[in-house]
Amino acid sequence: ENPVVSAISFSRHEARITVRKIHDKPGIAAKILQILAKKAIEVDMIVQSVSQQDFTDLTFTVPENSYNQTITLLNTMQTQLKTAAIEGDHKIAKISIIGIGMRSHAGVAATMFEALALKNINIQAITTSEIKVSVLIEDKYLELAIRLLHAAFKLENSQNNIQ
Amino acid sequence: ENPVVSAISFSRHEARITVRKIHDKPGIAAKILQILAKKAIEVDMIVQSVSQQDFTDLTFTVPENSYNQTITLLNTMQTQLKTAAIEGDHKIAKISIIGIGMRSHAGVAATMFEALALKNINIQAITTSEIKVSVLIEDKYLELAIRLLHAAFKLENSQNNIQ
Ligand SMILES: C[C@@H](O)[C@H](N)C(=O)O
Ligand SMILES: C[C@@H](O)[C@H](N)C(=O)O
Repeated sequence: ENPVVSAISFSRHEARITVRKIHDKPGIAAKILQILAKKAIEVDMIVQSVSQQDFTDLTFTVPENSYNQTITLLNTMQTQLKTAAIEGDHKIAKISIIGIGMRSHAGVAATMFEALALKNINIQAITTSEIKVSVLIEDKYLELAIRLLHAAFKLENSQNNIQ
Repeated sequence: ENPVVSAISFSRHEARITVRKIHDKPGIAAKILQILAKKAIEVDMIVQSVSQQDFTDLTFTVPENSYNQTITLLNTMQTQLKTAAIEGDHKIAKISIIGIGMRSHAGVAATMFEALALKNINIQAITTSEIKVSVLIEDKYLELAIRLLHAAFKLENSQNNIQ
C-alpha cells in the first residue's frame, strides 16, 4: 500500500524543555501542565515515552520567546515537582510530513528519518498523529530538512507549506 | 481563550513496544523503522523524547495481534541495533482529546491528565498533534477513561467516537 505524503509542514523559532526524572504515577503530568496553563504558557508539542524503573522525562515545546519565562517558572517548582533537572534548547524547529490515510507510519517514517540521516540531521524528538509524523531538529537545519523531505517524497518544493 | 475539545477518540487492543537505549545519532531511528516497514508491520504511534548522555528510548504501538511477531523481529536485530533491551506490553489502549484550533495544549492537557489522575489511571506515554492530545493507558481502564473525559470536557457520552 502506498501511503501518500501530500505535504510538509514546519514551524521555526520553537524552544523545547525537558523535565527530567518525573515519577511515573498518576497526577504528575497533570501537575506540570497545570503550572504551565496557569501562566498561560502556549505549549505545542508534548512528548513522554514509557518510564523505566518508575521514572520518565517529559518534553514539550513553547514559542522561543517564552523559553526563559518557562525555564524560570519550572525551576521555582522543582522542589515541589521533585524532578532531577529542567533542561532546554531554544533553537529548535519542528518539521512534519502529512499524509491522509496512512494506515501505517513505518514506511513513511523510515523514509523521512533516512532522508534526514543522509545529511546528518539529528532527530531530537518524535511524535505522530493519524495523519502526521513530526520531529524536532535544530533550527539551523530547517531549510535543508524541508528540501530533503520534499525530494524524498517527490513533492513540489513550493512555498505553500502549512506553518 | 477557551479551546474547544469537541470529541474523544480511542483505539483498543493496541500493543506498545519500547526499544531501550538507542544511540542518539542520525540514522538510528531510520534503521528501526526500516526493519518494521520491511516486514509490513503496521505502526501507529511513534514517541521519542530527548536523549540524555547520548542515549534515548523509542516507543511505538502496533496492533495487539502483531505484538509477538514484532518483539521477535526486534530481538533478532538487537545486536545490530546495539540496544539495551526490547520491552513491551500488549494490553494497551490509546485515548485522545480532539479540538480544532487549540492554540495551546497546556490547558486541555492539564484537564485531561487531571481527569485520569482522579481515578488513578496512569499515563504511560503522551503525544500531541495540532488538534489532538493522545495518551497510552492500560486497556482495562479504557471504558472508565472514556467516561471521565466525556465528563471533564462536558461532551455527550455518545457512541460517535472516532475509532
Ligand atoms: C509520568 C506521568 O505521565 C504519570 N504517569 C502520570 O500519569 O501523570
Ligand atoms: C535517537 C534517534 O532519533 C537519532 N537521533 C536519529 O536521528 O535517528
